[in-house]
Amino acid sequence: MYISELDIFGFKSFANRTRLKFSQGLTCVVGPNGCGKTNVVDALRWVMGEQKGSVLRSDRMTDLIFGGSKYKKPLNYAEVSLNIHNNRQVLSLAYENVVISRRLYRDGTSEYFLNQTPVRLKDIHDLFLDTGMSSNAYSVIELKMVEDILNENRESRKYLFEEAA
Amino acid sequence: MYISELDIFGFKSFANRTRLKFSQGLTCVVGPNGCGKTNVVDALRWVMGEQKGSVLRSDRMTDLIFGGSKYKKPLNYAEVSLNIHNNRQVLSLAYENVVISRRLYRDGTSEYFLNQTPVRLKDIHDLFLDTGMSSNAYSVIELKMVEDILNENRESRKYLFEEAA
Amino acid sequence: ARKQFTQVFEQIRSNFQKTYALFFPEGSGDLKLIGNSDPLEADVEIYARPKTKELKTMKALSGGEKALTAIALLFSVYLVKPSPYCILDEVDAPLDDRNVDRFISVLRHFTETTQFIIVTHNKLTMKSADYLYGVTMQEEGVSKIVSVQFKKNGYDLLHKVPISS
Amino acid sequence: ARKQFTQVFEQIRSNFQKTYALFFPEGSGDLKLIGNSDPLEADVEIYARPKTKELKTMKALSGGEKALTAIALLFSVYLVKPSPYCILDEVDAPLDDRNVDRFISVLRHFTETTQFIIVTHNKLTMKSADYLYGVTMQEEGVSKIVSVQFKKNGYDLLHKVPISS
Ligand SMILES: Nc1ncnc2c1ncn2[C@@H]1O[C@H](COP(=O)(O)OP(=O)(O)OP(=O)(O)O)[C@@H](O)[C@H]1O
Ligand SMILES: Nc1ncnc2c1ncn2[C@@H]1O[C@H](COP(=O)(O)OP(=O)(O)OP(=O)(O)O)[C@@H](O)[C@H]1O
Ligand SMILES: [Mg+2]
Ligand SMILES: [Mg+2]
Repeated sequence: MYISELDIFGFKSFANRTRLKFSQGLTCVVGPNGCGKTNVVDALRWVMGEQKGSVLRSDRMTDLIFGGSKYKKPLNYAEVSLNIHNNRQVLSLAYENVVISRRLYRDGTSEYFLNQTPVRLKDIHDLFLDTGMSSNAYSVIELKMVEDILNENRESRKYLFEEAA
Repeated sequence: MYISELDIFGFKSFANRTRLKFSQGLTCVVGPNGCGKTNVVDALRWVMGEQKGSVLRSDRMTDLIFGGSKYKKPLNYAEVSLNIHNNRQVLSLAYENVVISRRLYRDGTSEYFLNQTPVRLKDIHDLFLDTGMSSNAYSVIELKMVEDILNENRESRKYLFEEAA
Repeated sequence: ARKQFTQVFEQIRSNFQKTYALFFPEGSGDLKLIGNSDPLEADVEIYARPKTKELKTMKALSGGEKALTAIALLFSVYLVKPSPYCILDEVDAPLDDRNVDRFISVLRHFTETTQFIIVTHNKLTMKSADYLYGVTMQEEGVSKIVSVQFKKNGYDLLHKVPISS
Repeated sequence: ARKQFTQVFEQIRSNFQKTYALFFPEGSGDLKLIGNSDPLEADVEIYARPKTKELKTMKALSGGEKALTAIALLFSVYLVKPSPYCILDEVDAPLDDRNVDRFISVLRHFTETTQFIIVTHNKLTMKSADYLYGVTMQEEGVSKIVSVQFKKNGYDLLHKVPISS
């Protein structure tokens, strides 16, 4: 299984449609402070079903929609899509290629799609339940998590192991 | 007032006598991970009277003495001296040049010196009490403190201000 | 639940022993459950030995040594459940050049089965990338992906020409 | 006590407004006591505006923006009580090249009255040093200062020759 493309529109600072392709190997994302690198990480987490405001760094879900800038007005919805190749049948679907999409409107309504079929958030969670891709898995490693373990915080270290089990 | 020299012997990884000179301007301390850069910072804090094991990263005071390496046996004492020019009479002493020294023996006994006169730790604390050099002042800024403020920890942020007052 | 936890713990432990040895070639790392015979109540202790000489508690390690140990642990947890991608957000910040090299070569070790997306400010890390996405905010407040470099085996895939080192 | 706290708070606040503007030339920063009319019971709120457009809570800032804001705050507290030296241990790790430049020029602004000792892995920071101490462990477990470079105004003080760029 591998991801081939991430499509971001209206999510956080990505007012314009942005497409990132991924292949096998190391992909580096670089740029100045505040330019949007961690926002790309947030977009990937969000389309996979992440719900926690603390993880997405937003107090309200609608804060995830592009809120406007000096020259651009705020947008009405945010949409992120992820293309996954199911080449080893890890996902229990008959599809070879899976596209999951998530959309959030200003009024708070959400839409989810699996290969353009409307589904519920639960269906997206269930799809990834037994893979390492569910939102509580460790496919994102950041410096803050590194510090939690370093700080000799026995509870957060134990929690790390309990989550994995 | 300015510091002109730091003399380290037997403190943490400094098994050999090491002397650092300081002048006006920016001094950078560089080197690989684990080579001893933060230990230099600890030495400066310790000679100024720092007592907290959490700050000095040691469970026991005697852990500060060089504990031995592949080729060297542990040492019996640690000693750090700091040379301060009192050119603007910030320190309430008649001296133009002040040398404070701190020594710690394996059996736990400590010695403190002010221009080679034996003094108590309290005297060193009192000497710097109204300057920004006392051990609870903010003359050392490290990434961990930066994170404490960032983590929206109201108590630690408030504590920062209370300590300053 | 107890059985499941112990099973996962043993998996993480075995991963950690291997991963740690990849990050610290002369060293060895281990995890133990201590403090209680009931695994669900016990604490997890991290044993880290960056070089052959001595076992250190996390507290005695330098900033960079701690970070690399924690990255090894988080990666060990990640390896328990297969995920096609692993995102690392600026975890290389505390590492010196040699440890960045080791960090990258450990990732290379796993690129057969894992796609890595690395957010970084580190020049060495960037140089090792197979694919490079540059993010900027040319228009204030709006993120844009501007420079994209694709290379594979010294060949620039995007411009279809060989890359001169 | 209340009077002393308010006095010190106002000092830190004034320092923060100035320091923040030095770090973020197009922005502005402020501190306010909120939540309680009694200053000793109130919380400190940090207002950060990296660019003219909008005031952000600490939560909405990127990793590098937060770090620079926190460094500005810690420095503002430091400035309340004069100390001849200020030690910065790897605080430049999350900063991009442009922010490292700004960080160094802010330090330069204060070198008249403060000696800075900067521990760093950052090449740009190292280049700006007036004095450079390299720490290594050539002999395992033993720290040694190996390379010392002294330059002032393009002149190598140690070797008494002009430095070629
Ligand atoms: N809903 C939104 N609308 C517009 N801009 C947003 C929105 N949410 C976040 N931003 C902006 O995105 C920027 C943060 O981007 P991000 O956290 O990705 O930075 P970064 O590239 O990771 O930087 P660093 O290197 O400092 O970590 C901030 O300037 C923030 O104001
Ligand atoms: N009492 C002691 N005797 C001998 N070695 C010690 C003693 N205390 C600490 N050390 C060693 O000093 C080293 C840590 O040094 P330090 O924290 O200064 O590293 P650093 O240069 O700041 O690295 P980093 O860049 O990773 O932060 C460790 O290897 C530790 O084992
Ligand atoms: Mg970021
Ligand atoms: Mg250090």
